[in-house]
Amino acid sequence: TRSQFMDTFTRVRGHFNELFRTLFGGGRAELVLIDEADVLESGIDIVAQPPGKKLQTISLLSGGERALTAIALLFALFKVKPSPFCLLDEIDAPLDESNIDRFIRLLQEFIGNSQFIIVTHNKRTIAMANVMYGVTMEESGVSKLVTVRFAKKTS
Amino acid sequence: TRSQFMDTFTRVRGHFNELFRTLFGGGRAELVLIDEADVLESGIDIVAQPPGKKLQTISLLSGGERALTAIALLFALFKVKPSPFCLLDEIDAPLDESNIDRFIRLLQEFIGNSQFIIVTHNKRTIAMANVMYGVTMEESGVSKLVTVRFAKKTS
Amino acid sequence: MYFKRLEVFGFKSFPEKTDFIFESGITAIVGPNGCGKTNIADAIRWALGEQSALALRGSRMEDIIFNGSADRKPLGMAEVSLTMSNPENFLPLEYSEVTITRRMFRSGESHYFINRTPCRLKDISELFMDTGIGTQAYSIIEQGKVDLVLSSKPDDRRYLFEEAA
Amino acid sequence: MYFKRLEVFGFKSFPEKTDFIFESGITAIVGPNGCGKTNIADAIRWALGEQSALALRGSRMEDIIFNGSADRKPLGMAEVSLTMSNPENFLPLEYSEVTITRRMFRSGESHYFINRTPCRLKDISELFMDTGIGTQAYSIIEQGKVDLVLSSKPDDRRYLFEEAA
Ligand SMILES: Nc1ncnc2c1ncn2[C@@H]1O[C@H](COP(=O)(O)OP(=O)(O)OP(=O)(O)O)[C@@H](O)[C@H]1O
Ligand SMILES: Nc1ncnc2c1ncn2[C@@H]1O[C@H](COP(=O)(O)OP(=O)(O)OP(=O)(O)O)[C@@H](O)[C@H]1O
Ligand SMILES: [Mg+2]
Ligand SMILES: [Mg+2]
Repeated sequence: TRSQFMDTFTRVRGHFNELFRTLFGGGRAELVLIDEADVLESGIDIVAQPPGKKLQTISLLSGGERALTAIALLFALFKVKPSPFCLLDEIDAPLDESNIDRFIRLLQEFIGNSQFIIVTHNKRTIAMANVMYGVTMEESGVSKLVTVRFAKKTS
Repeated sequence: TRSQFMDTFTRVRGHFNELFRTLFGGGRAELVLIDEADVLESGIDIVAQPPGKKLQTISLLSGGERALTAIALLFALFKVKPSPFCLLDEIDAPLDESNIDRFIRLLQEFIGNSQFIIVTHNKRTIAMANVMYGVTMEESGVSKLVTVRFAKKTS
Repeated sequence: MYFKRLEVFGFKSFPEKTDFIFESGITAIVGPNGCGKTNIADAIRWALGEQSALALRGSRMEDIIFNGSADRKPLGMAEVSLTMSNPENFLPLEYSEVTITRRMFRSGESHYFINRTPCRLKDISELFMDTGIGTQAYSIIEQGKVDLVLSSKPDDRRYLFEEAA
Repeated sequence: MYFKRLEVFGFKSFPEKTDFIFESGITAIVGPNGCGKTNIADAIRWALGEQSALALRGSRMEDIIFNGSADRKPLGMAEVSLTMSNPENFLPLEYSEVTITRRMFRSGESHYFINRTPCRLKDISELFMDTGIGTQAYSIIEQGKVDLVLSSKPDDRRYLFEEAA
């Protein structure tokens, strides 16, 4: 229904700007309904301006800036309607170390309500997990699971 | 011309298998002309089988396996017709540490004839460069270049 | 409600019965390229009812059955079970714990189970209908696909908002 | 023949004249997300004659001119010069060193130079015609595009072989 969609859209938009500013340490981001008259069919535009930079089309953003912007949007959707679990497969791949730190710090706000499974090659990301599953292929073509439970995160 | 294309294709195919086996430590890879009767129009299929695994469509390969396979093909083309310079923008992003080592070891075979410019976030890749350009944005929105020349690689 | 366990048997690169226990908080899955990490994500999606072989990186659904290796023959069947808690009957069933099982043979013949009782795929879809589980496109972000929400057309990205509504 | 120097002025995030010296062997370009590394790759491609704004991640060609920042006004022009050695007249010119320059204003008006002598874009394209420089699709691998050669259709990937032939 129209009001249901507008309510959702408005809330996601609010979270998106907020999360963008958290991940980028400033700047601003917007979601724009292309056709405000036809809310139930309108496409949605994304506007993003990293701190200290001029506003331009998102195509000109760097690979890492785009990934971080997408993460802000996905988590904004997640805030409005959480899922009991969330699986992220190597979403930290394009991020530099300081952006990975910001991303994993943001993740802490969400783990109360959802389980997160993160596939990663990055040591910083691994360091903030409660549990680590190592997957190996000692025998070619055959996957095996090894569990490593970190004692530290029991708080 | 038909014979020119077939000669190129055959040589690329040979190098592709060879480079694949170097990067994967075994296995095999093939290039297949879909329509052997119409060499000048035929599409080209890629077949790749990592060591110890069964042959399957390349869609089932992992992200890192696909990147390594693509690298083998691109370098096979490069071997047949080298370019004076080659720019690689974060092609190591999906690779794990041991595959990055294999990739950078392979790179050594090509630097005699071509200059390589590699954009990377990876410490291992950086460690094997002769020169490193650091790009910074101390002033928001303004890129600045800092040169770091490594003394070691003067051989 | 939360996921408790995933059992994988004969699915892609897992010829041996493998148990994956879900923990609260953050679980990291690590390992070298091609070792099977994304295959675990594929197993979860398949258990939740994914019908497209392409979405699971295959060309036919049969591609998700262990196809053999240098030293092992292919298997004839893949089976994945996903066990979840069911507090306050979040899912419309009397059990405090619900296990959904999907099994498929090379012929394409498929069997479905809820708590080990045979059922139809339809029953599993209806079970999850109002929970958002299995359909929320933003709860599984696939490898290399993070950029899609930005590179997709303005019309195409609507569905994410419709799902959150 | 090898590249010697790249001078960037007013191109994308480089409002100040910046010299980039090409070395033999391997040059690593490093820095945080968004600092300008890929913009350097774009500058090289633009200097070599790239005509598609989309290929340079813009929507209009004007997008490649420095558009300002929090503390700086936009510039009115972008200019990139690429200097290369020319041993044994690899390029059909008398010089032992060749510099190609491309300059563009916001109006879209563009100027081209070979060793600081005005010329047409056509002259630059003809200069490189048989060398493979600027056209070899496999000599520049763009960020996130490594997988393309595998995910493209069998017919689409032919062009790589045709370029190598
Ligand atoms: N039906 C099958 N039978 C056997 N092996 C399979 C099957 N389907 C896929 N595989 C194997 O699984 C491997 C890919 O696993 P996966 O995509 O999970 O890797 P990954 O751990 O995510 O690696 P990366 O870090 O590179 O993304 C491939 O090598 C493929 O051969
Ligand atoms: N015309 C322009 N004027 C000013 N800034 C621009 C212009 N075009 C692009 N930029 C800026 O350049 C930045 C992107 O730079 P670039 O793509 O080179 O980053 P990068 O160093 O490759 O980062 P990553 O590691 O994330 O790939 C964007 O933040 C964008 O705002
Ligand atoms: Mg993977
Ligand atoms: Mg980049």
